[in-house]
Amino acid sequence: TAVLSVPLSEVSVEDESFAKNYLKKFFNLTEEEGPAVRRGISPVNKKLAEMQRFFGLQITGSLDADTLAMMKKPRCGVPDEQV
Amino acid sequence: ARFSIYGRKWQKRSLTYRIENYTPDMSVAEVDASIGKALQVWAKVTPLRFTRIYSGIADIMISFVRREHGDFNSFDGPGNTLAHAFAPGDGLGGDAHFDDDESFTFRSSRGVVLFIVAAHEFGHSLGLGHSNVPGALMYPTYSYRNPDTFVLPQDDVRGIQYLYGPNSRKDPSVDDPKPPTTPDACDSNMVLDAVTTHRGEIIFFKDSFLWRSFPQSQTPQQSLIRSLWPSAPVDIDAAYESRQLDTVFLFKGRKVWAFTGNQPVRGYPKTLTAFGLPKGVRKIDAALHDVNSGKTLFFVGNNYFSYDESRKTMEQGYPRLVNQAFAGLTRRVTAAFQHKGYTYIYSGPYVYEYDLGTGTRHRELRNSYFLRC
Repeated sequence: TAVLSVPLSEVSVEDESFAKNYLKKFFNLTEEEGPAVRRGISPVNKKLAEMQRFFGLQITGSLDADTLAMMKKPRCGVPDEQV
Repeated sequence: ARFSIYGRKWQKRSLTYRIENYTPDMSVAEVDASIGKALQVWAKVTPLRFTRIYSGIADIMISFVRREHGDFNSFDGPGNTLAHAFAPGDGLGGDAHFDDDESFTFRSSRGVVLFIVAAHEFGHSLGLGHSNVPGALMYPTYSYRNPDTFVLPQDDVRGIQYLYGPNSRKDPSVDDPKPPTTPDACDSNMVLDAVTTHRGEIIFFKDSFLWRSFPQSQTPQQSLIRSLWPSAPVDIDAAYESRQLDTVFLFKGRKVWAFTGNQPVRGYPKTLTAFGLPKGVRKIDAALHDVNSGKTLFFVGNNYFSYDESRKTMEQGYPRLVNQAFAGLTRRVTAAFQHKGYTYIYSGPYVYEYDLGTGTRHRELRNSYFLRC
């Protein structure tokens, strides 16, 4: 984990794809359809908030530097949210 | 904040395990010892007993594999996912797989300590899910821990005993070390070990934990000190940042460690005398670097020393009494740091805000003031 705070602008498209796979693997992100999505609550934002809550991060619902840093830590492959 | 379970557990107390193959990273004896020790972590606090078998199907089958390995849950090469395990049950149930693209070690922090990863995975093999308590063994991310001094944390003890009960055969006359707990930032009676800044963050230390408070986020992030600095001490006495050197110094007893970012600085740990402190000083209580004067104050009991960072010498005329420089400060200083031009002196569970130039005290705050409860 770098002590330097990574400026937000540095989240790349690759990071976003990494984050999406992370949320699928560990927080049961599924490709949802339906009213909630149409109202703009993206499943990814929802799952990001759940992940941030689990790890005690600031709950922003968006892919910020802290969240990405936590996702990149070495970890166990068992999901954090059981189906 | 607590452990979680799958709702599935073994109905028997005597379980078998089998090591199917080995990683080339460690000797056979080291792998055997790591796996056996990892299972004993759980046996020590439950009625569970583990017997090794060398052929056939065991309850817990242990293997080192890479990428796709037959359970539709492929590994991902070096880093990221280190291992996984399955909840109690037939077939894959209870089995633990270790990603052999990782570099496993017996006890070195230069790789991933197999014992620590295995103990975590065997928690899953016995029915535990992940815990969201930082510092718990069942917390999802890996942190280096010294296998020789490892004690199963309280949250994990609570979790596994929720499933299987305590160790009925434990000898009451033997005092086991108390399971470590994770300090609560909002505990108004908590006394912090040290506080420092580093590259714009404020870092608070307690036991083997730290909280990092970032300028752009509300919630300080708790984690193990060693998840940031694997070679750092725990239960430290003091810490300060030298901005000129872009370095954080951590003090424990007579030794001083130094880190830039999350890299250890070569040549450390050094001794307190390297910072101009007299040989007779065996530990310090707190350290404060004054950005304006470039001096660093070392607090020892009722006294403090002043170290000139640029000349690397202790200033003449010290030690002096703390309450000469800090009005109204009558008790031992436990931590100190500067923030936005003010000096914050921790004493017990309180924080006093001072103008260091005049020594006047502005406010009395609680220790959780910066931890944003």
